Amino acid sequence: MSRVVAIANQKGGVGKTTTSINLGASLAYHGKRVLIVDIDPQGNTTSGLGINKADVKQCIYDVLINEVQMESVLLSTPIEGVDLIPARIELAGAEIELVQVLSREHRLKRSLQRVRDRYDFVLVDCPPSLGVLTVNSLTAADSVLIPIQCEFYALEGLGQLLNTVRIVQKHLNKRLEIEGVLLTMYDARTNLSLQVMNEVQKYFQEKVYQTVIPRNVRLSEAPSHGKPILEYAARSRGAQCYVDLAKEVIHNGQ
Amino acid sequence: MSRVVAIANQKGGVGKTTTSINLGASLAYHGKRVLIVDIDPQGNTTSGLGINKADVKQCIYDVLINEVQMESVLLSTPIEGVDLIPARIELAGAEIELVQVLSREHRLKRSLQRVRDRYDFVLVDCPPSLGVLTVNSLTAADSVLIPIQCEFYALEGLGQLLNTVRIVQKHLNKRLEIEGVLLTMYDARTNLSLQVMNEVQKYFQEKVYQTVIPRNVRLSEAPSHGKPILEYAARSRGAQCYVDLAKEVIHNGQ
Ligand SMILES: Nc1ncnc2c1ncn2[C@@H]1O[C@H](COP(=O)(O)OP(=O)(O)OP(=O)(O)O)[C@@H](O)[C@H]1O
Ligand SMILES: Nc1ncnc2c1ncn2[C@@H]1O[C@H](COP(=O)(O)OP(=O)(O)OP(=O)(O)O)[C@@H](O)[C@H]1O
Ligand SMILES: [Mg+2]
Ligand SMILES: [Mg+2]
Repeated sequence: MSRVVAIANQKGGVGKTTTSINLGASLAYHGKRVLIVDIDPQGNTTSGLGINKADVKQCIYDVLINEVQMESVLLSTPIEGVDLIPARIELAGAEIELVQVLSREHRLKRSLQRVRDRYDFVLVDCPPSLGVLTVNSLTAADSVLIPIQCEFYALEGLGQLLNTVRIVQKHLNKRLEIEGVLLTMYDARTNLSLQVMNEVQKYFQEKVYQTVIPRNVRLSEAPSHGKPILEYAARSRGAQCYVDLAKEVIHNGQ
Repeated sequence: MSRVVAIANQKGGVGKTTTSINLGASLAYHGKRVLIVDIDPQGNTTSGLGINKADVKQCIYDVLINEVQMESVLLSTPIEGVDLIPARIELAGAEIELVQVLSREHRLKRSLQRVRDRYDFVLVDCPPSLGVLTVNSLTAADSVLIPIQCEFYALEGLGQLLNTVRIVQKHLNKRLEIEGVLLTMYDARTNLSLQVMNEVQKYFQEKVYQTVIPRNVRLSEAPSHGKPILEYAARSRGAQCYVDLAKEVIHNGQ
């Protein structure tokens, strides 16, 4: 039985892509089969995994717009146990192109049906907006994992995000749940991080992961080598925390 | 003669809001009259300036959708010389609502006509996407200021952004120029920052500001006090750098 998890937050730069790649790699490290779907037109997950976009012939755009089968765009990655559905620049046009399409919100869900059961986890890296690509992901997902940066603006957009989740639950996907809330870029030297952490724990309570991801420069260096943190700097705190997070995610699902 | 500058980059979390607030406050510190327009549904500029959204009756949404006059939503801020056009949560609906509207891209430009000449600078804080709100801003703007975070993913989306600028220049706003490229969150302890800086300077050459904004925790703390860095921590490196940036922006325009 596979779990499809959307990684979403419309606030920009909170660690959605970093979590997709490193949670994905850590789940594989624990023996799980993982598919990562890059549905952000920026395609940061695709390049962060070391894939050269010039070599990618077809991508998630072709699946959503031209109804190409998911299997024919699926790529294996340099990480054992992790496959990828890549994104390319033309995905930016999908928002407008999908407006005219019937039941546009269900495109991803329908195309994932054919491949999801080959994997234990399918992670979907969303763009920083609540547009049609994120709504597609929430409709296809069993649950949503919300990365929250330990900064002041982090709390501002949560109301909007939860509102969108409620609307999707009501009209598009009744069984959508919150997988968990992940605190990222925690900086122990500042009060601000502690204040945000306390607010988030008050708001989300047991949904907040025990594992907190610290600000760790190794995490921002790893994608420039096309590697997850586990391969780039396995003994760093960033790597250890994502391995711990994977344990929590696996455990919560049992 | 006022200058309308859009602050845009679809990559999330690169410092668009932080630059809108602190460049705005620093321009006012140099005696300029400034209007900041918050056109991001997250409304981070509005809250970062200490405005309580519950007190905001009308906002940029009403100007774009209900054709309310700009003057009637204009607010003064706690910063001497800086006014604000606020954003609220309903702005998230504008992307969809504007799709059906004729010449939707010109809405902001037309409504700014009535107020722009009261100011030396109008700064427009854009959301992390290249959708209709960012296109509206680029159509209304004389120039675009591009914040770029000194991180690996920073370079990835630049092609898309410049593509959008070119399309706007061709079809919507012939005189749109690049105001400048601002390097943000520079961390002198890492090689990555230096590598990104070198790439950006090779790509944009004289368009890159001499002033580089360092990663500085005071900048991320200031919005939680509803203040620009100049009022929260005037002697910090963050404050000095935004004052220097304002000098460069003023100087370039002469
Ligand atoms: N824990 C961390 N410590 C240090 N740097 C981090 C950490 N997590 C992410 N980063 C860096 O911060 C930046 C933003 O992270 P990332 O791109 O994963 O966020 P995102 O939410 O996917 O952004 P977007 O909204 O643009 O999709 C990246 O340069 C990344 O390398
Ligand atoms: N130079 C800096 N040093 C340290 N922190 C910074 C700096 N500039 C911005 N920040 C912090 O980094 C986070 C992202 O910055 P900001 O919100 O301004 O980016 P943005 O591009 O407006 O994001 P979005 O794409 O969501 O609109 C914020 O929490 C902000 O306080
Ligand atoms: Mg991302
Ligand atoms: Mg912003």
